[in-house]
Amino acid sequence: IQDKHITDISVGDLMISSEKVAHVQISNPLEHALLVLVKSGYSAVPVLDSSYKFVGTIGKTVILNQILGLERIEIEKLSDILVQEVVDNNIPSLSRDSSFMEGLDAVINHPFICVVDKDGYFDGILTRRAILKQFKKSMYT
Amino acid sequence: IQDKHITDISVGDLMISSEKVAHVQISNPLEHALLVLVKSGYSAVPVLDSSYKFVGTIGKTVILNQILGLERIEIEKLSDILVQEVVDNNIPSLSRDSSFMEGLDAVINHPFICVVDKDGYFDGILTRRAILKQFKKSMYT
Ligand SMILES: Nc1ncnc2c1ncn2[C@@H]1O[C@@H]2COP(=O)(O)O[C@H]3[C@@H](O)[C@H](n4cnc5c(N)ncnc54)O[C@@H]3COP(=O)(O)O[C@H]2[C@H]1O
Ligand SMILES: Nc1ncnc2c1ncn2[C@@H]1O[C@@H]2COP(=O)(O)O[C@H]3[C@@H](O)[C@H](n4cnc5c(N)ncnc54)O[C@@H]3COP(=O)(O)O[C@H]2[C@H]1O
Repeated sequence: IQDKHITDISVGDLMISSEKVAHVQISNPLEHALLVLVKSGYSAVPVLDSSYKFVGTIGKTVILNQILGLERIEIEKLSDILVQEVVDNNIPSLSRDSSFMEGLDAVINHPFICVVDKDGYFDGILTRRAILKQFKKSMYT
Repeated sequence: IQDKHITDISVGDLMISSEKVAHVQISNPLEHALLVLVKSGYSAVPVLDSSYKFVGTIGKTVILNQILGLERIEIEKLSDILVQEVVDNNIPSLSRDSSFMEGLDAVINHPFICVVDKDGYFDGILTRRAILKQFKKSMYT
């Protein structure tokens, strides 16, 4: 990747592969999802189904919105509500072969984008940080 | 800014000015900080002191880490602990006159950077999104 021109770089060259990505499953209760988010320190993570297909993403804000009631914090809802009920499945995804420009376009409004294969199985994530590091490299050459 | 070359753009050209930035004060309890974060939807926001000087940032993870005990969620701590006790004040800041390259360097490891004037008063924030939009523009010209 060192000597590739920016327009020859693909999303596959820059993504974090799936085994290094923290994620949750749609069947998990919000209690488990919140634990994964707080332990990993991430604002949001990918959501997969039991066959490892990409479904969407879940973040701290949507979970906290479920439990912050008017009068008090309704902690018990964390074990009642499943990820499936609040997952954000309106998230764009890319493939490994997508171009650098498609990756840049996608992260303008999203901190990360999920990468899937042609059958929809989860391959990894493309982060803003990866695009920015590449941008910095291209400014110095 | 339209017709400036990327190396002539300054952080002041790209920042979101302070009146549009959600923030909390160091004297606030974590309960108020969490409310601002959930209502605004942001992962983290700037922390200022009573004279509007920049102190640091606070995010959802550090607040949740305070209340997620081993056995249960210790909600009462939200009103006991102040922002001042958990603020992250190890955050770099820039000035309006800082260059585009200094801005790009700073956001590689931080989703946003605070902009302060020469006396340390809060001027605004530089976000990754602003840098990425400028990057995209520069790729098309
Ligand atoms: N443990 C850690 N060590 C060092 N730096 C850390 C870190 N956690 C967060 N950061 C820094 O903070 C940025 C924003 O993280 P956030 O969790 O809001 O947003 C993250 C998170 O939602 C997701 N993400 C990144 N890496 C992930 C992973 N391994 N597993 C799951 N989600 C990940 O992608 C978003 C953008 O990530 P990006 O790397 O561009 O940007 C990250 C990174 O620069
Ligand atoms: N209400 C909203 N409407 C539309 N898009 C939204 C949004 N809230 C978040 N986003 C999108 O999600 C990205 C990450 O937001 P996050 O809250 O983790 O991280 C944010 C947040 O911590 C902070 N931030 C951004 N704008 C802020 C503001 N007006 N006041 C306080 N903090 C702000 O700077 C970080 C990076 O912001 P950036 O714009 O690069 O990137 C934002 C933006 O692309």
